[in-house]
Amino acid sequence: MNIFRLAGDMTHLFSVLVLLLKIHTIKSCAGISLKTQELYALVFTTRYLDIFTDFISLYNTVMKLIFLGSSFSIVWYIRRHKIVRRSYDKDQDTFRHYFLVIPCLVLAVFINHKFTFKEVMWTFSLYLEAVAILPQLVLLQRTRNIDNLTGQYVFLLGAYRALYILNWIYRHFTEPHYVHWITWIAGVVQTLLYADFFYYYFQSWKNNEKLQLPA
Amino acid sequence: SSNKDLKDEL
Repeated sequence: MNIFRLAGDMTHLFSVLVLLLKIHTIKSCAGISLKTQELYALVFTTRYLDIFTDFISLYNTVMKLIFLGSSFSIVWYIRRHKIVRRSYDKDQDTFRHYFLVIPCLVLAVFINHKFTFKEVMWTFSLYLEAVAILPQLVLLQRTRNIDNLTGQYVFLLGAYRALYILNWIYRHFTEPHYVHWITWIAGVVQTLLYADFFYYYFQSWKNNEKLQLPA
Repeated sequence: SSNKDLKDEL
């Protein structure tokens, strides 16, 4: 465990807690894409299949349970909670899951480290995580403006994977044979996808104006 | 295998 990895995990944890807290306190999910949240629940489910078979550390298991629990709670809130669900904008959040799920599944079947069910599922979760934010970014562009908490949520989500890239670079230089190009490529694609959002987020923050994403 | 070491990440 290095500082980049810990910072990345804490940033990731903070992003899901910010979102869960926002939905829980103001009982609203305005501006939040349910599609993205469902994709994240799928990412964690397919990524953590080994949660009960391979014990790595208490920290690892606890964090996996938190990510699984928070992502499914957020989906539950938006789908089932009698007050929160009213603020869900289903007419705007129309991105089709299968446009992302199917290509990632096909890619994972053909490009993976080992052709076993768990390994293909794990690789699928990497590819899917890289693109899971797209429905959320599309929704932000459609709704034209974005409240601070949602902006912070997306920013933290992007920052966590950028920190993981630093962690991979660090491990590459400190651990022998640490080569995982699939993880690296998926992680870089994911961070680049956020890059344009980062650009507009910083612009709005610097000019102290509401964030407007270009159409 | 080296792949194991990556599974220690989240």
